[in-house]
Amino acid sequence: MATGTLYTYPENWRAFKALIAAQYSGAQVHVLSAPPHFHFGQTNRTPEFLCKFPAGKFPAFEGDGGFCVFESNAITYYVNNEELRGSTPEAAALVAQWVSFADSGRVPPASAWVFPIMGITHHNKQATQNAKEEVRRILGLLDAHLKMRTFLVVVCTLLWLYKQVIEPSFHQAFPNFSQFWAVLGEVKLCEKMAQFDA
Amino acid sequence: MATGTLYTYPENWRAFKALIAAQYSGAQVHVLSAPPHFHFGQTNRTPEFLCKFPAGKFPAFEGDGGFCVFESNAITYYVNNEELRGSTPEAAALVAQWVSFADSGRVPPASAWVFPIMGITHHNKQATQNAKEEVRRILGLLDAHLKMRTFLVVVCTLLWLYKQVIEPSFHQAFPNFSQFWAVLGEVKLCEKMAQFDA
Amino acid sequence: MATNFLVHEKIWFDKFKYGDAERRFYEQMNG
Repeated sequence: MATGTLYTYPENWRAFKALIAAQYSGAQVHVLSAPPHFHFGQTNRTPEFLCKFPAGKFPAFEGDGGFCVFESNAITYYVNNEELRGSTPEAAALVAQWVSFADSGRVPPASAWVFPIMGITHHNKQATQNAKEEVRRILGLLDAHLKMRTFLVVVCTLLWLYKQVIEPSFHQAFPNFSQFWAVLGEVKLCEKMAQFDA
Repeated sequence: MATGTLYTYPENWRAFKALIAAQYSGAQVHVLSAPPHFHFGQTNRTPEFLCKFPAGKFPAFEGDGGFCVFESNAITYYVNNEELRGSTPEAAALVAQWVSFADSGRVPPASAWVFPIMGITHHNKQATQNAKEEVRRILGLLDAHLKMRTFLVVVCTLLWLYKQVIEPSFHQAFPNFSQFWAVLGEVKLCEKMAQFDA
Repeated sequence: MATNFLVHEKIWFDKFKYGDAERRFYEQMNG
């Protein structure tokens, strides 16, 4: 059972994956996400941090025994238990499949749709429209596959969307998602699709 | 030991990962990449293909026992052996770390730099400059870490770069890469950094 | 040959831009 410290900035959906996995596996994960232990933009540039985590990325995990790993999917794997990792090569391959599909298929359109609304990146009407259609396509594909299955890693990449833009009318078409939120606690689902406000 | 069929288009660096892993594990992988068995853009739109591989993506693997998996990292995991998957949670977490780092940190700048040169996407001078600097940063980070280690998944994401733009003067600074090519056979390394030609 | 296929590849070319913007956003948020 892994025990250790997770360095991240607050509200980091990438860290949620590992924290949810730890809830299931019972791993003891101590989160450092605020001063004095953690200053995003400074802590990750100190020589001692870069020596442990050369990419300087968050989240980063340091096991009590000194084992260091970065990349949220790798941390999630490490704090997981055998069952959630996939106890057969087929099960483990399918976990890897949906993890990879989440990162390559969902994060880009989710960011392209929501970041401009949050003021993180510039707004581009066509890019937003493209992202919205891509999200609809991906959700449709997932919805067909999520019957009877739980994909926690997927839900963390959907957080932005459900908090900002996917209003009930949008996600009614994908009924299999609602069970996921039980693990994340009350996530305020978007009531009204947020629009870019210049 | 996995045995099955890999559907891909020819020269697909994503498929190379699984094929190299199969060489190490001894898995019997039969590649279908040309007509009549495989028509890119048609095969992946047939109902029978989409029933097995709902995302319609390549490469896609179908085990002789009927197990189907897509996403190259998941296929590579499946055709791998225990040793290459990582025989301890720490080893497996580090494999997952570098696989994730390769996809998130290397594929975007490598494609942004090389695709315009190959005429696949539009050229943007600043984007190419950003990509070149990002590649240099990432290679420096990797070089420091690749002493005494073999990261085959990494090398597959570097193929384009080494074939098109990284000339000897560029990769002299990263001596730890040369051992990798032994696995890929003779890869014609770039002699002269290809430039965009309008 | 490979280019005919690569044109269909879904690559997040803007990853660099989004990653940078997200990092700046959270650095500001975290003072």
